[in-house]
Amino acid sequence: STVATAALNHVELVVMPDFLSIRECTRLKNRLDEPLFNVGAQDCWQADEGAFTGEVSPKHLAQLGVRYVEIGHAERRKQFGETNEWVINKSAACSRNSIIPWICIGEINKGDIEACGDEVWEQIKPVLDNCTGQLVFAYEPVWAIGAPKPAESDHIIGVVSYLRKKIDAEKETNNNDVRIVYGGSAGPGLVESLNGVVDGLFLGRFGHNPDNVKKVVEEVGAVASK
Amino acid sequence: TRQPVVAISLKMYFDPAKTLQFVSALAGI
Repeated sequence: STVATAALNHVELVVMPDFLSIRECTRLKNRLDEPLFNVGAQDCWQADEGAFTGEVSPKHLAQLGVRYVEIGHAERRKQFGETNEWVINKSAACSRNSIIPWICIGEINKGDIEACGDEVWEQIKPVLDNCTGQLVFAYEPVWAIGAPKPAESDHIIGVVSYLRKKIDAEKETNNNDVRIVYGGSAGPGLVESLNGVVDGLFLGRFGHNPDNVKKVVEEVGAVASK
Repeated sequence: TRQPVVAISLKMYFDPAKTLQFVSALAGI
């Protein structure tokens, strides 16, 4: 099956492979007659050049045709000691290299909407202050990762709406083009239940099946066209 | 209006051939 029809219906599709597969994926993308998908990376370093053994430069990724870089995933924060400062610096590094930072955000513990929203806003605000142009924030509460039940739609709607208001209130000083997607366990029907507050979804394991991706892209497209 | 976006982070593939197979299937190639 192909997502061609669905994806071209106003939904942007991004594939973020491992570093080793990026070049092949961009080649494959460039073979297509239509721009069906964009290629992203799963991390980068915060400097364009320098002696940082083993790290990947955002400048280099841009040269390979990478359009997005995922930054600050909960796994990286937990297992590799990724700090908020690194997330800010990496986002700025992407931004200055014309790559759109795709920043993973979320509160640690479950709480009321305002408390969670304020905690997540602390992750968003410095990124807005240090980047220009397009940004994507992928929201997933940390407490919901791997939990038996995903975060409730009401909670997601509440926090994302709270963040959207805060972002809109910054428009005069931060004129970024900001999209907020939901980054948690996504399955069929999720995006519909979110009442159009999110600008899309960030898929993990569920998206490893092309048929699942097709379904989700169609759902996101249907919600967006309402 | 903001363009909706769906992204897939291919974290669980540790085989470049499998990754390419997935992307090819997605693209209908």
